Amino acid sequence: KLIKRRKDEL
Amino acid sequence: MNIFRLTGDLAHLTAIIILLLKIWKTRSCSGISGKSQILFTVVYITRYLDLFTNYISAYNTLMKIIFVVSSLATVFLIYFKFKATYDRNHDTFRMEFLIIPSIILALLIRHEFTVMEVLWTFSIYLEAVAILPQLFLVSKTGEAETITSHYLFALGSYRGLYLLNWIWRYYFENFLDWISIVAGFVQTVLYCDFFYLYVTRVLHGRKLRLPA
Repeated sequence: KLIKRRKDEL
Repeated sequence: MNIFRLTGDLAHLTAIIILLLKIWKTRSCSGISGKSQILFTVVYITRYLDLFTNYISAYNTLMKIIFVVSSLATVFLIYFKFKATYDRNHDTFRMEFLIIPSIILALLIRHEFTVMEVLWTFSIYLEAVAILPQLFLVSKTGEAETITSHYLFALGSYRGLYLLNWIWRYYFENFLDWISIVAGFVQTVLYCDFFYLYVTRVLHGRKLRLPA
């Protein structure tokens, strides 16, 4: 969950 | 998306454009560390491999492509097109001192032990220290051109703004990733000495010259 969401960052 | 992340991304983009324009307009890459630029290229390539595996948004995809392509272009300009102007005698920081510890740390401290996750983590650790050859070059020559100072300021601000973004995301989205936060903090701290000189000298119209 947390790991997936940070993937929207550059 | 929040205001800190957007301004952070724009600062990052601005830094890249400033550097490319400086090299292109002056037909010279003197004062620029080719090694830092190689390290940034490695950072973008290893981090943005997810371009092939998952789609997030047009903004995300576009920015990732811009970062990869522009860093490759910068490396090309330094090592091929304007090779004669490259300060290789001053650009002596050893890249392996940064790459090898980043690999080891990424293998030890990461969320999941998968190829993509370890490479992502490696890119985060390497990015934190990738500017060191550039700062080393500036300290060796004792000065930086004003345009190079603007580049460093924009590049340093970007991760600092991301720190604010992570505080924001922690409060409003319950999002927390210690790997990014600690590495981002280290990355920002490395620029502190430079920020001080930038504000006290460059913004007062003087050239960035290191105190003797």
